[in-house]
Amino acid sequence: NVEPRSVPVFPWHSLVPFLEPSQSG
Amino acid sequence: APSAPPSLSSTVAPPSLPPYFIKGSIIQLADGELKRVEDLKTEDFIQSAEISTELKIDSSTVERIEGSHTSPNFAVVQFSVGEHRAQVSVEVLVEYPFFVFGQGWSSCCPDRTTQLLELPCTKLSVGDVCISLTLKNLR
Repeated sequence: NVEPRSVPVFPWHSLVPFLEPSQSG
Repeated sequence: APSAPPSLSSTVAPPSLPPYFIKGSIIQLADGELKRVEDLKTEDFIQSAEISTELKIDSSTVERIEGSHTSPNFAVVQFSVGEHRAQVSVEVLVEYPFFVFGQGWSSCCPDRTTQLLELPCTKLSVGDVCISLTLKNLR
């Protein structure tokens, strides 16, 4: 017996990088 | 003069990219709508960021792309981020896809991205403007 597996759902913000300038003042 | 990319090793490392970049992955936008990763448009990110209370989209322009000193599988991409044009460098796998405004997924090595992820992808180039995220209120 094969149980149906739920399809993973990913949030949109996972797909784009979080580019944070280094805090330099 | 532009330097030629280093020849790749004959051994292919297993992909270590996040699973959500694989073609067919289901992505949930901020309004709850579900889309496949390959079907995402620029507007999807913009509208999702508008809904978000914490995140906003920045325009990050590719200033330089060069090979990594640590591994031929990696590239160092230098961005000019946001209105203040802050310089940010990231080291990523050459097949790591960035989303270019008005264009779609692009990577340093699109052939490898397509091979590993089946994600339609174009070549990331200097001058491309990528979507990146930052916090809406840092204070």
